[in-house]
Amino acid sequence: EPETEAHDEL
Amino acid sequence: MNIFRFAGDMTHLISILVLLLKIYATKSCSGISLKTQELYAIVFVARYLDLFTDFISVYNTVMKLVFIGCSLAIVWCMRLHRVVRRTYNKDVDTFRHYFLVLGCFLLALFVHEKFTFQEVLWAFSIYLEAVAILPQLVLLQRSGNVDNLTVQYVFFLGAYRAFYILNWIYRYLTEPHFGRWIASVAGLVQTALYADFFYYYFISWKNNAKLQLPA
Repeated sequence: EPETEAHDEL
Repeated sequence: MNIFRFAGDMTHLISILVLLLKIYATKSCSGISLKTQELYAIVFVARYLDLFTDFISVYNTVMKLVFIGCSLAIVWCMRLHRVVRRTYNKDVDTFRHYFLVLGCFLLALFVHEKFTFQEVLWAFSIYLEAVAILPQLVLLQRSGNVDNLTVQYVFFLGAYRAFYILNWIYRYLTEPHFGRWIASVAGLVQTALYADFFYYYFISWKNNAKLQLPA
């Protein structure tokens, strides 16, 4: 299972 | 960060500043939906809990703090400020926004990227933001006579959404692993809600007339 990306948007 | 994302963030910031300016300069919040403002405050607080866990950039951190601070300040003014709270159109701002909160939370429990506290709250904030403008649009339509700053506020909010969609298209085309389907679909729904408003906005602009929404 791929790691969730950090949410880089506002 | 691409130019569309930056333009989106700036129009979002401008919309909030326009609203604060209106409240500060006219000491009035008439035409502004407290329900929508409360929803935005919930959206920002729920989404930016990651301030404590993830660091993206100074820009992101500062903007998050500004958004949380401004949205709480607006709610505070509309509810508690001695003068401003008397100008609130309570009788026309009757949208039952708690249903939106409940609906979005249930949706987030089932549709999310990962079943963790933070990810569920993040999805919840995305869904809630998509529909948070509804009480404001209903209020605009009901009150008919809308002042210019309120119209500009909604216009800039809509512009922010439009720029974010361009940003996602750009990222999709340029980043190999860009797939933020939850945010993109919710963002499309949110922007569609503004379509009607934009239609009448451009008509009034073309005719150089005051914005009139049909009843």
